[in-house]
Amino acid sequence: MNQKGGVGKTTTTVNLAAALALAGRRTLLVDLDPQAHATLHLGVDPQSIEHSVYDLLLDTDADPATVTREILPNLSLIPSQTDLAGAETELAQLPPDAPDRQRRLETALNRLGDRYEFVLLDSPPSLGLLTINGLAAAREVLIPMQAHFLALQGVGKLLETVRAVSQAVNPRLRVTGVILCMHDASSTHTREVVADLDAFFDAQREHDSPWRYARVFRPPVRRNIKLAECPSFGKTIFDYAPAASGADDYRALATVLLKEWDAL
Amino acid sequence: MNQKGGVGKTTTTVNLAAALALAGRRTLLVDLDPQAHATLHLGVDPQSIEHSVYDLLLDTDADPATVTREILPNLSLIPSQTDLAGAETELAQLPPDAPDRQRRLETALNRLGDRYEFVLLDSPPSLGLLTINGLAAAREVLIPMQAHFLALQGVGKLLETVRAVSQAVNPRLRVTGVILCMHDASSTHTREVVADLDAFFDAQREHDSPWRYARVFRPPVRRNIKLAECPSFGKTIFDYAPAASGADDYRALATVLLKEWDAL
Ligand SMILES: Nc1ncnc2c1ncn2[C@@H]1O[C@H](COP(=O)(O)OP(=O)(O)OP(=O)(O)O)[C@@H](O)[C@H]1O
Ligand SMILES: Nc1ncnc2c1ncn2[C@@H]1O[C@H](COP(=O)(O)OP(=O)(O)OP(=O)(O)O)[C@@H](O)[C@H]1O
Ligand SMILES: [Mg+2]
Ligand SMILES: [Mg+2]
Repeated sequence: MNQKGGVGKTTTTVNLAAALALAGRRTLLVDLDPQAHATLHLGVDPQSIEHSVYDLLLDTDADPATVTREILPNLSLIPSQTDLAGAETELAQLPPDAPDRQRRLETALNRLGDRYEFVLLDSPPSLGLLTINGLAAAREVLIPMQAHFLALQGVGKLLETVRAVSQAVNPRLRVTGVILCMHDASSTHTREVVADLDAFFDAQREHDSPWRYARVFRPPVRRNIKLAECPSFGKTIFDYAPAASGADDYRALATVLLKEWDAL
Repeated sequence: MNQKGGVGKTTTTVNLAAALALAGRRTLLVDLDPQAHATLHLGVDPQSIEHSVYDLLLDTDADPATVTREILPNLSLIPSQTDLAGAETELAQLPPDAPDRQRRLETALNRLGDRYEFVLLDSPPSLGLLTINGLAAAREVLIPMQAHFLALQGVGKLLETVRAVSQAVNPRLRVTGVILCMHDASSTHTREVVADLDAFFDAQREHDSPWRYARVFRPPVRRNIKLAECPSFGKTIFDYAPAASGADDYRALATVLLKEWDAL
């Protein structure tokens, strides 16, 4: 999740989910973005589908199993469609105190029980009701971002949003950490930004906040044009260019995250 | 302008403005984004300023000269500040038929007369009232974007928004063209996306639309880490790394655009 645009949310959600699936873990990806980029990325045409995450948000009886499709071994998808923008408006028109307009997704996904070991949500670049539904349903937040000066400016606001949602709706929500995307390790400046982020999270360890145990994950995901190419073929990096650095980096990240999650 | 995030709007507005200034043309940059990245990029602390574009939007008598500051020879700035997000909300609370809630900026900037040869507006990544004020005030739209598959998906919506504003508010508005940012020329896929864009604009020549004469400008702006570094020093690429490829590319683009504009 990151309200800033073009930071690598979709690329990370798709390829991390694929890496978890390849590691033998039953994984579900939920596309929460009206742009439907994760859906496109996995080779599904958002304009051709009739059942999507939209149904889960607006029909309180919808069964998530009916909107889920199997994409690859161990990898399933609840797709988005462009109408999802309308869903956000419809949800917003429910009275603000409607207890469940932030929990529609959580309620629906809970019906899946333990069918999946991991559920990854791809959020839109905004802090609206779709993202809030995602934060209400989630246990953890991963923050994809670039190690650039201008990218650093938005992190504070993002964390405050997570804190607000955890206090209002989802006390168990925690920020697991930052995933560095489109990384250029050759620049001193990049290293300085990463050092800034490391120092920030270290300083937070003593305070009670949802990001108390957050850190910047290694390895960073290096800039790799293959990652920008594979969505146009409807493939993950592992099917399109399994020997590319993008595949190495997302596979390595999945391993690091699995260690963390399996230890819980 | 581009409603997608992180595509190069600020980097392009700032460095193109700087290139025009270096070419001896009196240039004004207006930061229309509550993120205030263009303001930061030019070395101005948005948290320290008292007068900004906000005043122009909410005080119908404000004199733009009083909120303008000189940054470099031939380059002035009307800065933004983080309160600008509140300005968008206040504007939105005016009745929808308030004739001028879309024209506040245009009215204010018209008071500048011909003090500047070029006025460049840096827009936020959204299609809200701030961007609409920008489109109402502008003569031309430049679209920064990356030549990636997923970036292509949003262009249609952007053009439709420009069309809607030109019909409702600003009939002289036209899309001048696309500026390719963060360009990786080594990829076949990138060349295919550029070819798609070229073909799209060629096919539009016969139709009456605001993008009838739009094209993809050359040269593309190559990915160059110096462009991501210089905002942290409050400098344009020409002050930070004048020999870098980023400086070459924005200087070359400014020359191409000047040819087009001087011919008008
Ligand atoms: N490591 C990488 N190397 C090269 N290109 C990348 C990399 N990661 C992402 N991209 C490309 O950068 C662009 C932005 O990435 P992506 O779409 O994943 O970001 P996002 O945060 O989901 O964007 P949005 O805010 O629009 O949802 C896409 O064209 C993507 O293909
Ligand atoms: N050609 C380039 N080479 C390397 N980095 C670049 C280049 N152009 C832009 N960047 C960096 O990419 C990031 C996004 O660029 P920028 O902030 O200009 O986009 P934007 O469209 O204005 O984003 P927003 O939607 O948040 O306003 C920034 O960190 C910027 O410094
Ligand atoms: Mg995305
Ligand atoms: Mg910007």
